Amino acid sequence: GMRVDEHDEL
Amino acid sequence: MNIFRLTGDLSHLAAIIILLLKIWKSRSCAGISGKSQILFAIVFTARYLDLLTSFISVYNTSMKVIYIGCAYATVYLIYAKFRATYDGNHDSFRVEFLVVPVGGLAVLINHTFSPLEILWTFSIYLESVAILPQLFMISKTGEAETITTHYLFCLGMYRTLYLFNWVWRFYFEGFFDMIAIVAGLVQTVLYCDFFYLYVTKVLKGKKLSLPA
Repeated sequence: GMRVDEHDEL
Repeated sequence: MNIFRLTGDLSHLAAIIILLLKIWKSRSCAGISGKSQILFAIVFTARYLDLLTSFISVYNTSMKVIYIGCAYATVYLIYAKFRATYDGNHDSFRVEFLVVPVGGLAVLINHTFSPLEILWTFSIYLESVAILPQLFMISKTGEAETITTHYLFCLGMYRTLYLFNWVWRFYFEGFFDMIAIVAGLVQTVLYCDFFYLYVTKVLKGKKLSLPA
């Protein structure tokens, strides 16, 4: 799932 | 990082630079939707606020800074420097019909109900539809300069490549972000009609013009 507050994409 | 993500980012960068160069070299923003460009500036601003809160990599930070800088430079060229060439009459898409529902959706459907996260979600949703004023403008005038179609192709390819990136990341990293995936699919679908015209017309050396 999504790791919140870790958006590593642009 | 995988090849789809890297080529996606580079395609995005190419799109942004093609547009800037087109406007700069021709000293004109004819045929370009200023509204779409304002929406992209809002998208980058809302999404990259994390520049202030978290560090991921030099690559990540540099690209974000370049994207934001270019987005504002483009808006400046259209609305200030080359304003006289801006075709406002044909840029008549009502952006509030995009921004308001997208804002509401971001508040309702997000990963975490926090200001930064909602702004990130808003930017993802808004990006998926931000090109609509530009596509609307082309459908209204019935044509687009070839350089503008190259811009649109690169911009559309970027999210298409990201779709492959997400498939890759799901299989090899177990990573998936449903909000980005669904919005990315919507974004890519919006370009399908244009992709078809690009391949059947522009790549065969013809100008993109729509039947009256």
